[in-house]
Amino acid sequence: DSCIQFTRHASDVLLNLNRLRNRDILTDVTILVNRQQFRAHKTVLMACSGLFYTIFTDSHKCNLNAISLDPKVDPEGFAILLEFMYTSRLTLKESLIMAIMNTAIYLQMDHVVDTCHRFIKSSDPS
Amino acid sequence: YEGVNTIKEMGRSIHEIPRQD
Repeated sequence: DSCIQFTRHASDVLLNLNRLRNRDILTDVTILVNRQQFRAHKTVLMACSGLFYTIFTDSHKCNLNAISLDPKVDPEGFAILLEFMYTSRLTLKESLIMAIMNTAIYLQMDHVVDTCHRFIKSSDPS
Repeated sequence: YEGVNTIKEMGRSIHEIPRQD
């Protein structure tokens, strides 16, 4: 038996999902972070974040079309993590690393938290 | 897929949604 593995398929699907997000096609939720609004697909959010998985598997919350995050969440940190969910690319800036890491802890994105820890360790001169 | 002869296809797998119409 033979099987053809399309090696780019996962990234091609993600690219298309990101284009859909950018064009606001079939986005089904608005995430409110302080006063900033982010449109996204619930399925992508819950596939990447333990917090969103818990929210959208709750039958009382899964139909909400707007979710407010804790006001302590930094909108810039959230924007970087949302971009990561849709692109696989995490932009780590030293000035924002704590905001990104705290937001990743809040969103329960454990592997991103580990990566932030490693980034902080590697950039600490001591 | 153990025991299956897997052939790698490196090109695009699906159509590309345009950035904007």
